[in-house]
Amino acid sequence: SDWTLLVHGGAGSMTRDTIDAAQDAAARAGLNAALDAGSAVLAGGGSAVDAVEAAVRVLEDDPAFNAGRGAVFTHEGHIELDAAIMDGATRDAGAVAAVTRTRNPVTLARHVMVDSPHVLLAGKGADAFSAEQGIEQIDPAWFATPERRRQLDDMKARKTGSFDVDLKYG
Amino acid sequence: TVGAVARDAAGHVAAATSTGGLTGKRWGRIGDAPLIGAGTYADDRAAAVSATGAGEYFIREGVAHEICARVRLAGAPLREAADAVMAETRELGGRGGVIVTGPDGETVYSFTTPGMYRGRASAEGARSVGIY
Repeated sequence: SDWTLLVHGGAGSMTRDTIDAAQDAAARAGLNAALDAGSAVLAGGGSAVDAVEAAVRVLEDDPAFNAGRGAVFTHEGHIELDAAIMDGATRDAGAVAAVTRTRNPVTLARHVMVDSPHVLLAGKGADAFSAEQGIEQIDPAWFATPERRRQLDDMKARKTGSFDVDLKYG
Repeated sequence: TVGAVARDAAGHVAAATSTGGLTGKRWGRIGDAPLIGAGTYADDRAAAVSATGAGEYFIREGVAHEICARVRLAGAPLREAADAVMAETRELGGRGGVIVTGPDGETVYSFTTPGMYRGRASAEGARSVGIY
């Protein structure tokens, strides 16, 4: 077999100049775990779309990254998650925006791709579709971390806008 | 933002991206990650792309689809297409990065900002993780 897998895992404002040893180790461990998950699928003859879903689910569950658990807060103090998936063999695609109760939004995006006639679902409707599909639901508190709350509080204290890309919390 | 691109043993590619967006986002703001063609795109005739960065600029450039279009229509190598599109996006004011794989298994990282966390693996046993 011949397969390849790449992953990226954004951790907000941390760069090589600002990251500490614990954060560095956590990020690297998370990326390695995602590679393990995706590689296992591909090495077993699985499809590319199965592999990217598996890898992203691991990163969504890892609080080191801004997705799923560990995602950033909105201005109002909520967490709204976005995800997309696309199969290059068929150019089928699915996506969700501003979902709040699905543990793994990438899996919900895949259900949009496979089990709906649509490409992009958003907000309450997407949450409802997720529940109807039997996808794992979770209390939104599960996504929250103290560090992301601190970053929101810091941003509000600075009275800067959410589109200050130099601050780059997200 | 997190994401993955893959090429399987059958030669098919796929892409996925997931994010919480920007800290303090308001008014129902949505970035590029869930917009097919902006932050995520896959086409066996070209490549699979997952992006992270200043979403509004990636949406305007149509980054993921633009990379694939240059490969498919102009025959551009993956590296050339990715770097050119990221450079154009930077000219608009947007910085970030993409991961790309083609149906032949070629892989590319391209980014215009620090803080890019990347990992790569292949059937040949190649394995790397880095913070760029």
